[in-house]
Amino acid sequence: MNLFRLAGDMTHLFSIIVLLLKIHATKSCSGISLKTQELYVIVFLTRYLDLFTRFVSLYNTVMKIVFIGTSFAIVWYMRYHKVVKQTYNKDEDTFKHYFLLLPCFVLALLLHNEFTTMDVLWTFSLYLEAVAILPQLVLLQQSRNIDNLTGNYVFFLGAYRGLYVLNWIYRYFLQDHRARWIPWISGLVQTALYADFFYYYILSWKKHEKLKLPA
Amino acid sequence: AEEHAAKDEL
Repeated sequence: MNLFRLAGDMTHLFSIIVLLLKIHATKSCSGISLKTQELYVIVFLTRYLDLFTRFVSLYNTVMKIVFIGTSFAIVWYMRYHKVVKQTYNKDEDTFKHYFLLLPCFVLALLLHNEFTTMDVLWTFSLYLEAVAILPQLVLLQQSRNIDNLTGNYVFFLGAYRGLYVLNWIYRYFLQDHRARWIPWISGLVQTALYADFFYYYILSWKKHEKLKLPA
Repeated sequence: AEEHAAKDEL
């Protein structure tokens, strides 16, 4: 465990807490893509299959349970909570996210470390996580006003993966010197998808203006 | 063991 990875995990956790707080406090999920949240549930379920079979550390186990639990809670709020679900605007959440599942799964069948169920699904979860933010970014581009909490949520989500890239650099040069192409490449693709969001987010922050993504 | 090490991350 190094500082970059710990900071990355904490930023990831923080992004989820920001989102849960937004939904719980405002009883609204406007501007949030349910599709991205559903993809995250699939990512965590396929990523943490070894939750009960392999013990890495208490930290690891606790964080996995928290990530699975919170992502379920967010989807539950947006789908079933009597007040929140009315604030979900499905006509602006238009991305065909199920079209992401098959390519990621096929790619995992072709490109993986070991051809085992656990490893193929773990690899699938990495590829899926890389593109899971797409419905949310598309929604932000279409929605008129992006409220601060939603903007912060996406920012911290991107920052977490950026910190993981630093963690991989640190681990490779200072620790185990082992290349892990699959997490590296999917993590870089994921971080790259945030690049333009980061640009407009920081620009709006510097100009003290409302965040607006070009359509 | 080699690949499992890669899975110590979240």
